[in-house]
Amino acid sequence: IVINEIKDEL
Amino acid sequence: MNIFRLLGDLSHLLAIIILLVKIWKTRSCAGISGKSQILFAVVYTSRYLDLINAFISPYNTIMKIVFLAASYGTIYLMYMKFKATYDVNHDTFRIEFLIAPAAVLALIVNHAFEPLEILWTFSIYLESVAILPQLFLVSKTGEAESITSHYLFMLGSYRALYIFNWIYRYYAENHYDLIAIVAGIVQTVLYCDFFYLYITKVLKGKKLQLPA
Repeated sequence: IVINEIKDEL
Repeated sequence: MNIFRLLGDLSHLLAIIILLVKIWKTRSCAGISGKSQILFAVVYTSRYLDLINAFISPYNTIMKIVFLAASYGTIYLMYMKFKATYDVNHDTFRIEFLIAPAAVLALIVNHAFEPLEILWTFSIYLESVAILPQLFLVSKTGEAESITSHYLFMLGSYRALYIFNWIYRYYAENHYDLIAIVAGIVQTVLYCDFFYLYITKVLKGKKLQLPA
């Protein structure tokens, strides 16, 4: 599970 | 990018455009909480600082810039250009009671104790409650214009659609962010009462009017 690896959301 | 995320972003964008067009066309910001608009500007500013140090996609960059510009544009219209129409006597929510707890919580519950990470977390917490001054204003005046209701509905739908996006991402990409999810659920729950009134009244052509 990747937790918040890249914040790609707005 | 999935359909929920895209619809969520479009709903968010539409909300912001509805608000700007409403103020511009009617030359009035009556019924709109300047306090909520200030909170949203703080939210976008603290969250989108990563424009400086991280590039994700042209879509991501453009949307961030649009949200920032629209947010500051709204504040300009409310506090400068159409200041005379601003409902200052009803917009009395104390925003420090939202900003301070969001800041404290961001310092305690975050993914990493780093300046940008704490600011991002603060923006997520603050966004979840940023609509409260607006809802408070509507409850104080007891009514909202249809266009203001459409704005609120789009703004509420945005985070609700993000919840579906997070469910999808959990299963499809093994991706989740508990801070965003919990805050997003809180944010959506705050709109539930309004959603009910919107569906039962505004969509049937009636004005959103609260019982006296």
